[in-house]
Amino acid sequence: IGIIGNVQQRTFEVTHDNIANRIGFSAGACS
Amino acid sequence: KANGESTFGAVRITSLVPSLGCSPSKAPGHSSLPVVQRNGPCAAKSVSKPNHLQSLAQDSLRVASLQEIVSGVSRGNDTVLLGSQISIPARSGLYLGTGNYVITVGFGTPTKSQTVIFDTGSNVNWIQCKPCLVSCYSQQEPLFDPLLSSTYRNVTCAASACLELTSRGCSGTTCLYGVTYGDGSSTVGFLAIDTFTLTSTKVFSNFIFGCGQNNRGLFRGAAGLIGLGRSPYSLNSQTASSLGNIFSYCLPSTSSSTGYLNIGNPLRTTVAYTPMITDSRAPTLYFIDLVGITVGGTRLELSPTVFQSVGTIIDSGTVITRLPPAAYSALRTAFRAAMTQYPLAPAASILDTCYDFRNSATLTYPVIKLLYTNLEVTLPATGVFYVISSAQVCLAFAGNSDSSQ
Repeated sequence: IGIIGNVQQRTFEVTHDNIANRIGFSAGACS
Repeated sequence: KANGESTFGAVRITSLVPSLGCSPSKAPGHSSLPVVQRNGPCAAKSVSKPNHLQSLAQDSLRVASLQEIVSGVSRGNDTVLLGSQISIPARSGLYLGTGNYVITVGFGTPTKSQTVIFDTGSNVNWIQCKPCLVSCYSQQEPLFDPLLSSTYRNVTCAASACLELTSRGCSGTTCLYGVTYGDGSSTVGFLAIDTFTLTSTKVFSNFIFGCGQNNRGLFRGAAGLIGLGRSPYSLNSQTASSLGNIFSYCLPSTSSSTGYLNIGNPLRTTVAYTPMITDSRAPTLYFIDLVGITVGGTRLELSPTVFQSVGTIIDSGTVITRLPPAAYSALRTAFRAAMTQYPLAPAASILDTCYDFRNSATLTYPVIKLLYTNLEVTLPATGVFYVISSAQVCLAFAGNSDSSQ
């Protein structure tokens, strides 16, 4: 398996939507 | 530029390095929780702080344990003890890794603050509890005392909450939980129910968690752990009826700033989505459909099956992204080709592409995009580099050791 680690998640708001089964990214959400 | 988008980025070296003081970010909403890197200036002083090489070594162990969970190769059953009389079976599981990010939440009535690791790769919530019948490690806040909470109660062995636990036992009629982590760290105690305070406006009664009485290992001062995985015991699953089973978090770029965790609808309105995949090999982990990578505006010549044949997890507790060997090799080659103006520095553990930027105030680097189904994610500079020092700034990706991992 590959793994997306937390360095590559920094500053995005990463959304885990377990209802709609989707993962979201919103750029520039925190410094 | 390609299609109007920059294919190279520029960043001041100093902006990648954490400052000595804490510069907390403004909370985006009153109902979100601050997230801090546990070893940085925004966190309370931890018991021990690993250096970069120790952190990367721990990260490799976490990755190895995730690989084992997905591959189904068990390291055998283990037994964890509560006192000398009671033992319960517990499979060795996830390695905690650096447990990088912590939040502060409340347990009991009246509420008592406890700073805990949060982890999308874990499912069982637990904190250390008095009377610590067997063992507790030191933590920054006072230990949670069930006797001081008017709403605390133990779960009985006959309760469904107990029967559905993977690793459980009984002491008389009281349900015991146990978690053994891949590094041998473990927690055993009473399965409990109490009020849980996420924020002042998000308070939940009947929250199920482990009240740890025998806690050992590398938790380094955190009071416990909050799991954000996909099992019914995770925080998000337990709060789903009122908030929906949705959460979002923002991890700060350095340890001197803060991020947030939000349970419920995302705080941002501009969220771009890709499908969340369920993989029967590890149904409580979050899989995501990575299909390609671009470096400096050019897509690496890799078939999507390079990624899809093995699958990809997204995990808050793993530090460095791991790629299939062919993908990492192509990424490294393309990245190095675009960075020839900078002197290479020695490798750092698993990071084999490092540069010496001591003679540069600003660095120019090829933009990296991760391509998911229906979504392109452009990494900021802080998502490309792992900074050990200005003399050793490394590409923050690593390859798995074989293509079947």
